[in-house]
Amino acid sequence: ILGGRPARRGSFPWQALTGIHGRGGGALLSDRWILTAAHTIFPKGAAGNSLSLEQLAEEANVFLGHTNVEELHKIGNHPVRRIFIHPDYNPDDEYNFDGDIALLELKHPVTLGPTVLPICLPDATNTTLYMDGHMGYVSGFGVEKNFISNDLKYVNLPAIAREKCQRWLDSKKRDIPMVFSENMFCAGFLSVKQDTCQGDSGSVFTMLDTESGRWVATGIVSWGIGCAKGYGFYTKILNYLDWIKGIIRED
Amino acid sequence: SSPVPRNLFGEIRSPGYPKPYPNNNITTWDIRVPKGYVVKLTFNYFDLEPSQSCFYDYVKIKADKKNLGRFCGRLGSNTGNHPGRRNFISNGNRMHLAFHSDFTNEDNGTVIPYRGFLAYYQAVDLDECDPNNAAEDDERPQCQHFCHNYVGGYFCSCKIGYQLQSDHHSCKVECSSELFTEASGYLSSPEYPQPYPEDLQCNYSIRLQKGLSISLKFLEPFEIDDHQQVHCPYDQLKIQAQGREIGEFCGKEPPGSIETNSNEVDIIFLTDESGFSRGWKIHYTSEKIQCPQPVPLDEFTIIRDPQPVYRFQDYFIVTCKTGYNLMEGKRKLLSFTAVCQADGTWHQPMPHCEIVNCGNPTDLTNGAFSYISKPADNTYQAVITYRCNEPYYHLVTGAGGDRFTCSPEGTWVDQDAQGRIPACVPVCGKPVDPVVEVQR
Repeated sequence: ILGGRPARRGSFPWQALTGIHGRGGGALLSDRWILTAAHTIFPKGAAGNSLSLEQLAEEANVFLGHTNVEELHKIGNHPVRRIFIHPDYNPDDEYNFDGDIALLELKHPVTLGPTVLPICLPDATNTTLYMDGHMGYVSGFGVEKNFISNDLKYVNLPAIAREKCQRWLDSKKRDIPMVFSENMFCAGFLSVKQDTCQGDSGSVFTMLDTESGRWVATGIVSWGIGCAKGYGFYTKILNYLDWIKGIIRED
Repeated sequence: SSPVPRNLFGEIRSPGYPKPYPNNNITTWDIRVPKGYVVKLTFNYFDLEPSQSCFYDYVKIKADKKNLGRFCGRLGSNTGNHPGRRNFISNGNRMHLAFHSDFTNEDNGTVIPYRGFLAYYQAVDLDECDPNNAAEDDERPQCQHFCHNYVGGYFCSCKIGYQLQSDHHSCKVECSSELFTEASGYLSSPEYPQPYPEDLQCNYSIRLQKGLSISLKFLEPFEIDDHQQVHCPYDQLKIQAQGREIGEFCGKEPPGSIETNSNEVDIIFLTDESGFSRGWKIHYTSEKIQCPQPVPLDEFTIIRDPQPVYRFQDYFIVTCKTGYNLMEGKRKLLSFTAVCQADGTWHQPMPHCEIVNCGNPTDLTNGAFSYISKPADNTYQAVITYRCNEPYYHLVTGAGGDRFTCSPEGTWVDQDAQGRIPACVPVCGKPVDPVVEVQR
């Protein structure tokens, strides 16, 4: 997290620290599911994506319950039973992060408390979530000023209108032909040095639903061109509600 | 003289009959019929020389050492003694006939032929029971009680309670093994209400089926020889039930009614060699033996359709009030029935009722329950409520709510009688320390 602030314990109790292919983030859903980005499990262009999902589940590390990495490790790992990758995600397409969403099912339900609480999913009828300027908070253990953070940070970013995202991206496409699908949104600033960065992938972009008074996850940190050099791009959770609920409810 | 064979009938003819009989002839016949019969003789034809007092020719009939007559003459003659059609009957089984003819049958120089006689005899049954027929007292012993005549004989019998002795005439009281098996009846001392005989050893047994109880009631008059100072020294009436003695009685005061509680009663009556007491009479009855009235052991026990009295083969059913289990010791019963047995006891003891216990309520993951009624009370009608560890979880219940009651079936159920406990569901999006922007 660039340009952010240290998170207090109890402010982002859904924040998970993952260690599958390097550091990543995730968010607790209910008491036994971790929402994260698919590319934290199957990185783009990785030659070694040869392990099966079962093997990856065996080796996955998930930590919950603290804002300090060392303390998180002390608390202990939460073993993963199963991994669900969205079928639209293509690890071989480096320029297209469509379907960058995954679910990890923990072997054992976690006991909730002040430092471990789930994030809500958004209401499917809410049309204001991704409106231009709608502020949200992103937390993560990712890079800050070229160093990977040992403490959870958070930053307050606005969602950006699609046209602005596309326009900005088009200005960069000559070098990098990234795909901005309808299952994504972008957020952040063009000039303010506030953004998410490497290591924050999989963490959730959250907003406070003023009607219900609950924090809801509207995006998943997915990709960007550098860090704090423009907008960051996030998986649009609203488009994946059926997929998420289908997996969670079936269980 | 020729004895006549012991036939039941026969014919006797004068010598030469039907030709005139010879002179100077004496012929006798000794008629015998079997014992038990008498001889009946009748003359079909009689024609002898008539004379005064039958001096000349005659037939003399004798029986039982008596002369039954001396006969002579012919029908229509003025002199003589014609027997006519008379029946000559002996008292015993013998009759003697003697025929005598003198030296001539001449009358005024004329010989008159007299043909003689033709007689028939038959054996006639002797009614030995008719005292008028007694011939010789020492030959014919009398029946002590009853005499029964039959053709050719007789036999004796005795009154009820007496036994014919070996001489077939005398009777002696037989009461050593009198058995009564009817549900009710009467029994008394011999000859009652006449004085009872001496030297009695009577034993009256009442035997009824198991489950019946015999009651004895003494009737008036009651009279057994006694003594003022010594208890029943002469004659005794003892009553026993199933081997144990209920009492020994004598005197003039009847014992009244006795409940034996037994289906087997023996009444022993012993008398000595003298006395003129009138004896006793008992009316016995029986009814099904009674069992004790069942009494519940606690206030939760219900005896279905209680009866005022329970007797042999009756039964009762026990249930418990709602919320209570039937228990026999520590064992739970599904039902209970007790039957009154033949010995007046119930075939199994009364159970008791224990309050239903639902056991500890199911623990709620990420939550807890608390008792509303009484702490740690898991018995019938106890109430608990579930809650979750708030604010991290919230309670999701069925339509029956979060309150559970211990049911009569021994399970915790909600208001819809469902047993499934609620669930604690995670509360999302409610951090305890949400980010709050201050500076603007």
